[in-house]
Amino acid sequence: SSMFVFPHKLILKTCGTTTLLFGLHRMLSIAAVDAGFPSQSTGSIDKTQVAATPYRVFYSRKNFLFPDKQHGPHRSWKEEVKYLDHMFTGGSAYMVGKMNGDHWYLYLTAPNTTLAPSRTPEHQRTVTETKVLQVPASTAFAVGQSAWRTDDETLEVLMTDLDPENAKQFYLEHASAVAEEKYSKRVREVAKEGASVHDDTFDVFSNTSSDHSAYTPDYDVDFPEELSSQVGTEGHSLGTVVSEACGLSEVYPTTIYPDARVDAYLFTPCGFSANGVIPAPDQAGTATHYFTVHVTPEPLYSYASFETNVPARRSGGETAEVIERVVDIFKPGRFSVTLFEAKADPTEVRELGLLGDSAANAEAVERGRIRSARMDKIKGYRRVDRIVHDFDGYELVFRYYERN
Amino acid sequence: TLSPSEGTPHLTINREATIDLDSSNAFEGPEKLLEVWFAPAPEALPPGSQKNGLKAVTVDKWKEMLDQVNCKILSVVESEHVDAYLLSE
Repeated sequence: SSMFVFPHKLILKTCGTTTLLFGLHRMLSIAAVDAGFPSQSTGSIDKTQVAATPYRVFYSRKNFLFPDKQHGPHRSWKEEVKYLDHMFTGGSAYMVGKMNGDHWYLYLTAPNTTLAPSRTPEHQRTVTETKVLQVPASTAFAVGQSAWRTDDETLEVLMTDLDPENAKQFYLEHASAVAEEKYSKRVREVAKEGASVHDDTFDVFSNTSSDHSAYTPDYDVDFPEELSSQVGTEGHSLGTVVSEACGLSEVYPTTIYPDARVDAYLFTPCGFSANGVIPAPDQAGTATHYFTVHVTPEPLYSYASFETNVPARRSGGETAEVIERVVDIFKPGRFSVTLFEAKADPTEVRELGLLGDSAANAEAVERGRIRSARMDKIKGYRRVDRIVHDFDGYELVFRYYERN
Repeated sequence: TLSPSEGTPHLTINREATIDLDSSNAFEGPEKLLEVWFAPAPEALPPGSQKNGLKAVTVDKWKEMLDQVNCKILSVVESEHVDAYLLSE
């Protein structure tokens, strides 16, 4: 499971029998009391009863394999929607994909316009306009203060029926063997004995090129004392070994993203999780993106997920290339892809006169068509379904693939 | 090849949570995914909110919330614009 905390939003992705929605009340309370977001008070002096009003909520999941084993509202989509409807007004629930196959569920609320910023002030418009004209049309609205941000996109690849032989690399036994072979027994000894802060001997990549330096764990410890330790763990060190060996660290390589940091963990006896934090190399700290990966390799219910909000144009290639790199790591029998993209603000498009350039407009449409066609041709797979949903502010494209 | 800058995110590990962590009883992978936005953009936080918004919230507070989800924090990568928590289960 993973959580990403941005100044303005929180992403929580949890696996297995976790009770994600049970955390919502406390999350809204923390957002109000500790982060100071506007709240609705019930009049109680109990601070846990104060809840921040979200600007927007998204909840999604693939259909569960064993719903009866889940807890709370997570036994069925109907119960989850009921729970969310009780908490939020104006929510909409969707099922995307084949009912008798791998489908996907989505719940989302409409934007709370009372929390949206005012439109770009007139005196800033000239500056914004200048920036717009200097960037490609596809990124035209990534600048300025608009609530509409076309750099907001989320790609999720959900993979099942993983190749069993390939999935062995996500088992402790296999990873230990790889670690011992590739980096010598010293890695595990240090992990078990405990490495001191900044102990160079814990650099599992010390024998490899400096390109991997961003993936080297360091142990700056600032957890609360009762939670912290100056010692690394075997799960983390082997997680790092696996992310390197399986090719995950090459999805967003340090040659392009020198400040990228991957935090990976290999569970016992199997299972793997990784979070990546990817500062944009070309924007001087103005944007940081993430990716997250979770793997359960057991043959009966093998599954892997990959999710990122790194804009495809910044990843050194097309979205289809990212998908191919990911699919090549896990070699699933079938997988679905959801691509959630913010749309440009039509009012701003009109005001800035960008649609007046018919040639540029036609070029953008053609680019989109080529991109879509490329997404339909993932090496080794055939695209079975393609479903497009047009939401308020976003476009969702769901695709489903099966191995050739 | 570029070099890491001083702004490179740094990792903190919660060793206590990893002791005796065993996923033998896990039985399926598909996750639930929740995204809650409190403002349309990081530069559009409402008046009265903390300067860093949700990033101003302490690890202990998130731990309280995650207890209700049945997740523990294994490690955190902190960066200027986002904190990434790796969780149990």
